[in-house]
Parts: sequence; structure tokens; C-alpha cells
Amino acid sequence: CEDPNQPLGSPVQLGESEPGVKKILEFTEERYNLGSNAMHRRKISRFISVTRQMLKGIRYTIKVEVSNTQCKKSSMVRSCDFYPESHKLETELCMFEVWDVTLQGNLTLLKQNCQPKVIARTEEFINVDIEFGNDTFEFMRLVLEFKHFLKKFNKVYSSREETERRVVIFYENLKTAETLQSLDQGSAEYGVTKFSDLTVEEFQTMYLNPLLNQWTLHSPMKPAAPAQRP
Amino acid sequence: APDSWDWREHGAVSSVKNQGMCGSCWAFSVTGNIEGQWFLKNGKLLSLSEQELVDCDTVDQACRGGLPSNAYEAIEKLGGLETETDYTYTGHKQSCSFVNRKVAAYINSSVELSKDEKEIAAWLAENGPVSVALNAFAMQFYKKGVSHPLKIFCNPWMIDHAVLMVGYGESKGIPFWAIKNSWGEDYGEGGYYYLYRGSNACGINKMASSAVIH
Repeated sequence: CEDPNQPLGSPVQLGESEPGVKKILEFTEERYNLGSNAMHRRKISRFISVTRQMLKGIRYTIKVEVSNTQCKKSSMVRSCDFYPESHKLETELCMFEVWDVTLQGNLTLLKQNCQPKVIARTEEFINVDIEFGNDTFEFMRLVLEFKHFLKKFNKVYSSREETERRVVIFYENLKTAETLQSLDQGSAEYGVTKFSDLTVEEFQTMYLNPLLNQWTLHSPMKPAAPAQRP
Repeated sequence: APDSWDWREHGAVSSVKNQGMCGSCWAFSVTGNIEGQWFLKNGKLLSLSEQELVDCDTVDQACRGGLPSNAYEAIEKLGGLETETDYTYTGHKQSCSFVNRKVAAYINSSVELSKDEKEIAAWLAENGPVSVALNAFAMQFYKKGVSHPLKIFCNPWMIDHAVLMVGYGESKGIPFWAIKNSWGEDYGEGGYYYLYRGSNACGINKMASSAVIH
């Protein structure tokens, strides 16, 4: 219902400790929990940013991570601990839009967009500069396959740089699997496996056994008697 | 050899295990073989300890690799293997905590099998699952079916992974080896890899061996 002729104010970044921000975060958290079907209360686990924009009222845009706590929603306990590391995969990356139309602190949640952090991170690949030429279809296929891979095998990387590195390796491995597939003389299917984000060298180091190839280390063994029974 | 044989159908193979990020495939290959041998001699399938080998086989290099031939010798010297429950797998080298009174299975010696795939098949059908090793390049990308990579992808002289051969047969006219891997049940076909049989693919015939239990 905004007046399109109304000049928009410039957004201003607010720090986590600035006056009023705590109240906005508490309000957002409360509204998030009201709208969620989860059994446990979820809390903001990481502050990313809050911006304030003066329009016909004040618009706050909040970006945070939200994670599960150990408290059931039905309990009245206010300070709840987060679940330990193993539940971090359930963390969501959320963007909220909160309005204060009256300028008197009466807040209204207008927008909420949350998605699992693991998947949200893969959106970053859209900007990854990989040599795809003009093949948009090929690029989209890679993004979808990689997203599916991350979800299926619960993969989480430590940084954007690491994620970018892994998506490039994943792409190279897809090509290798396609080559194997096209030249296989049996009936095998090759493709994405839980090792698809590892270089061949990493795979060899982590999972294989270089000593087997050191033929000089092999000590002689007695030969087995051949099978005899029908 | 019979046309096909599968020791899983005869109760000689324990469930698929997971070596984790540790090059201990040699330990899984050897314990799998001894589990089968012990079952055939005593009628009882035990799940035996790989961690005992990782920790106590001083000739091999734990997560950095090892050789089945050394592992058999180490088991003979130690006096046997504890069960998986008594000496649980952790996926990294620890100090040896083997306890002699907990030995659940022992071996008397070990043998090297023929390099002829037909003779290996006959030996397997008669004597139980076999410890083998192969070039695992194609295994990183394998999902299902019978794998038969070109030789350039699977140099038979570059052996880098030990596994357990539990059976063989034919699928839609393609002869295969059924291979128990140690990368968890979410690898390949329920943890198994099927490799073409009859062309010494990936060097599968190069290092077949077994423990002997009297």
C-alpha cells in the first residue's frame, strides 16, 4: 500500500547492541516460534545484520540464523540451551521484515523467509565463476545436483571459499563419472556418490591403501591347494 | 566351480562395516575372511575386530595402509581376534589394548590363492569368502550394476584397496564378482560393489588370500 511517489529512505545498518535492536530480535523470535510447527522452541543462534529504513513508518530487515533449543514449546522456561553440534544441520538462515508503522514501537511481522542453512549456502554458487561458456542448462544442472548431494550426505563446509572449491571438484568428478559411464563395458551406473566432493588424490589419501602397491613389501605366502570337490 | 555362489546366502558374511576416513581396508578385508572361515569351521558367525589390527599389528601402518599377508601373521602372533563388541572400531590408531582372554577366533596359517579367476571362483565356492585387493579408481564414482571399466581407468598393477570377495554369478549375461566393501551401507549396492569377472578387471586376481583354520 506504499505510495510509489514517496521517496524511499536509505537503509541504515544497526549493530546488535544498539538501542531497540534487542527488542526487535525478541519480537522476531517470538513470531517465528508462533508460526512454526516444531516441537521445540527455536532461538536466534547467530546475528547477521539488521537494517532500518525510514518509509511510511520504519522497516527493519533482519538476517539471522535460527537453531533448535532443548526446551519444548510448551515449557515456560525462557532461557533454553541450544542442542549440541549434531543438531546444527537443522539451523535455518532467515530473513524477516518487521514494520513499525506507528513509529511508537508497535511491531508487525510482514515477511519471513527461512531455509535450511545447508541449502541456503548453495545459493552462493550462483556467483561462482566456473567455465560454463553459455551453457546455462549445464550450470543449473550442476547447482541442482550439488544441492541434492549436500542434503543427501549432510555435507557442510567451513567457508564460502571451501564451498566454492568443493563445487568445482564436484563438477570435475561429474565429468569423470560421465566418462566412466560412457566407456563402461558392463552394466554399472556411475555418478554422484558420497565421495563426489573429493579430488582423486584426497580420496586416495583418506580411503585407500598405498602399501598394497608396494610389491617389494609383500612377504611370500604358502600357495593354497586348489579346490577339489565337485 | 558352480555357475554361481554367494556366501551371504549361507550365513558366512557379517553386515557391511565402515572404515571411515582411515586407510584400514586391509584390516576389514582380513577380518571378513576370518569371519567366513570361522563360520565354516565352527558354524557361528562372529563380527570380529578390525581395531585390534589397526592398533596392534605393528608391521602395518594402521590408517596409512597395510597388507593382508602381514595381518594374518600379526593375528597368529597375537593369538587371535577379539569381537567387534569387545574391541570396537574407532577409525584411528590407539595404543594396543588387546586382551588374550577375549580372543574369539584364531587362525593357524594363511595361504595365497591362484591368480586364475576360474580357480579363485572354485576355491571360494568350496572354502569361503576370499580377501582380495584391486584398483579402486572407478569405485569412487560407482553407484550400482556390474562395473567393467576400461583398463586405462583401472590399471591392474596399481592396487590400492583391499576388499572381501563373497560370491560370484551372472547378471543379465554379465559375469560378476560380489565384493563386500567397507565404506558403509550407503555405498554402492547396500555396501557392495559388483565387478566384471573373467578379464582380471582392476587386478582383482592379483592378491587373493585366505586364513586357514584347522
